[in-house]
Amino acid sequence: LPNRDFLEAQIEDFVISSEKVAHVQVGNSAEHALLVLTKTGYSAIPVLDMKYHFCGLINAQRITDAILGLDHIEYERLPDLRVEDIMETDLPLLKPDDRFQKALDLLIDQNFLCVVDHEGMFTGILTRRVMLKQLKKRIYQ
Amino acid sequence: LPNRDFLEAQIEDFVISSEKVAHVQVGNSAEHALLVLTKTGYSAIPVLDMKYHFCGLINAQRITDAILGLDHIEYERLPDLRVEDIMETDLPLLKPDDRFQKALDLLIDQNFLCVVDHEGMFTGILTRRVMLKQLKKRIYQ
Ligand SMILES: Nc1ncnc2c1ncn2[C@@H]1O[C@@H]2COP(=O)(O)O[C@H]3[C@@H](O)[C@H](n4cnc5c(N)ncnc54)O[C@@H]3COP(=O)(O)O[C@H]2[C@H]1O
Ligand SMILES: Nc1ncnc2c1ncn2[C@@H]1O[C@@H]2COP(=O)(O)O[C@H]3[C@@H](O)[C@H](n4cnc5c(N)ncnc54)O[C@@H]3COP(=O)(O)O[C@H]2[C@H]1O
Repeated sequence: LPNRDFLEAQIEDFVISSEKVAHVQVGNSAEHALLVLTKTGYSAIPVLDMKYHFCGLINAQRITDAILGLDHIEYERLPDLRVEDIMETDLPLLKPDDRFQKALDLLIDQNFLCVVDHEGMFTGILTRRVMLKQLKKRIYQ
Repeated sequence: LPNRDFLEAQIEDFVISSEKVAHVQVGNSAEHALLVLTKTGYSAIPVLDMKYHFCGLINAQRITDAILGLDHIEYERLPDLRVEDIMETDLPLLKPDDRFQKALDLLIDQNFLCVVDHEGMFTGILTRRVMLKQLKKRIYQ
């Protein structure tokens, strides 16, 4: 079956490279992260340090959840909140030499995966969109 | 190729039915929608009317974007905002008798698709997760 071979292919050619990926710095405020999320329209984006090491993911729900009072959102607390206090860190990552098979398994439960090299440098993301386009192509072969 | 037959299958068995889908009402305030998005953790959810007709989608970015001032977020305007003023309405929908082929094409650009019957009633959603799981299964047949 032609389909199975592509699962052995490396992900490298399909990764959206880091300079095309919107991100925030680990030292940024939560308000700055909310502005970047709003302006780009992405539901989640990576958090990096000054040297481009991967630190975690941030989305609007985690920011709002952190300032949630009993029945309303306490916005006055937003300026005190830092990205590093609320980012998600326990998540599956890919390495640049990983294969499609592993990416497919992990993308079942994630909108996208961050690709991080052996020194912890962020090299880009692999998205469900790219995976779905490749799977559709293979179904027709 | 066994794979192609499944593209002719109807989506019906794979739809997450409406009672399992978090949603908000078209008459709700934007603040209520933000609370539901935060508490469920979903990045976007459907907007329905009182009779369960589909009206649109809402996410945190559209809410924050609507109250974005020049360089900060004007939260005091949140209580005046209604869901129907900011929801997204121009989006592709599925009908209950649509086939997998059409769902696959549309899921390339959407995290999930709302399923709406010929009377406009919301019957559920088809997600990228379900599609990816089915595609993975077919690749191995
Ligand atoms: N500006 C845009 N132009 C065209 N289509 C757009 C778009 N923004 C979103 N979409 C479409 O909506 C899907 C969901 O976007 P979301 O922001 O929830 O979720 C996104 C976002 O959280 C992240 N992402 C994608 N591209 C990114 C980038 N350049 N920088 C940062 N994060 C990105 O990966 C997730 C999955 O992306 P994926 O492409 O599979 O799926 C995307 C894509 O199909
Ligand atoms: N509580 C939870 N338990 C387990 N896994 C979870 C989860 N919340 C999110 N996920 C995982 O994260 C993916 C992205 O969720 P997101 O909220 O951005 O995007 C979601 C959300 O906007 C919407 N969605 C999914 N299930 C929903 C539900 N029961 N009610 C309302 N909206 C739902 O469909 C989008 C795509 O869902 P999909 O399942 O393909 O993909 C989900 C799923 O794989």
